[in-house]
Amino acid sequence: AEALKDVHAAIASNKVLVYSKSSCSFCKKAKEALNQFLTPEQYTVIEIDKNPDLISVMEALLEITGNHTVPRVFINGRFLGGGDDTAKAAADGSLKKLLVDAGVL
Amino acid sequence: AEALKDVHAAIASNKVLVYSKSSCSFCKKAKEALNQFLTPEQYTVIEIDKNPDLISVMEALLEITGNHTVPRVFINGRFLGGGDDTAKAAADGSLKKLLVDAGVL
Ligand SMILES: N[C@@H](CCC(=O)N[C@@H](CS)C(=O)NCC(=O)O)C(=O)O
Ligand SMILES: N[C@@H](CCC(=O)N[C@@H](CS)C(=O)NCC(=O)O)C(=O)O
Ligand code: FES
Repeated sequence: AEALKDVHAAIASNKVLVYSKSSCSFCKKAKEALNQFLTPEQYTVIEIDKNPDLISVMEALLEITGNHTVPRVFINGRFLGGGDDTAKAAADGSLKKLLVDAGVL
Repeated sequence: AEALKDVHAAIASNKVLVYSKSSCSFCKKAKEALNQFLTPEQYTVIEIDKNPDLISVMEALLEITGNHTVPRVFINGRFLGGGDDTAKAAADGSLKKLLVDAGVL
């Protein structure tokens, strides 16, 4: 579907990418984890609830990551995880390392 | 509206009541907080995303609690708070006290 191509393109062209829903507190938690290391300009958030093609985007995320939940966080083209994984990575230092390796920090 | 009456009735007739959305991780967090002290039979969860009258239920919750977010937790007819407040209350002992005072524990 069109969405799969767009999602792959977004993952490839954004060093730090978050698929999110604007009303979701777990997505806010992932953004706050990133905010410990980055300014908002240094990462991209795609609020999929604002996308009329929401269902195809979620299908694409399911295909790529094995789940269609939000948030979905990608660093340097690689899938990091959801809200829990991102918060854990922020706390244990692995998120910082990923950002340094990605050349963002 | 009809929903306001129903929400007041639910709050009055359930010692422990959670307004939730089934897909929401923050609501899951509130249920897990309650699960530290109660079995699922001891509290009532209303998944408002399964209610065709969702908008009126959220309007009723806005009127009663000042916000239309989920989760909304009520103990013994009194509004406790959302996911953060419930998790905090579980951790600091105040939730247990409320449940004892309510005669649930
Ligand atoms: N443990 C996952 C939870 C992901 C999850 O359950 N996300 C919810 C929102 S909080 C979701 O996308 N539910 C399905 C939906 O909204 O369609 C994480 O850490 O990200
Ligand atoms: N800090 C609040 C957060 C509540 C919140 O933002 N809830 C979100 C879902 S996680 C919500 O209801 N958003 C509006 C909506 O889904 O319509 C709490 O602890 O409960
Ligand atoms: S929708 Fe509530 S935490 Fe995601």
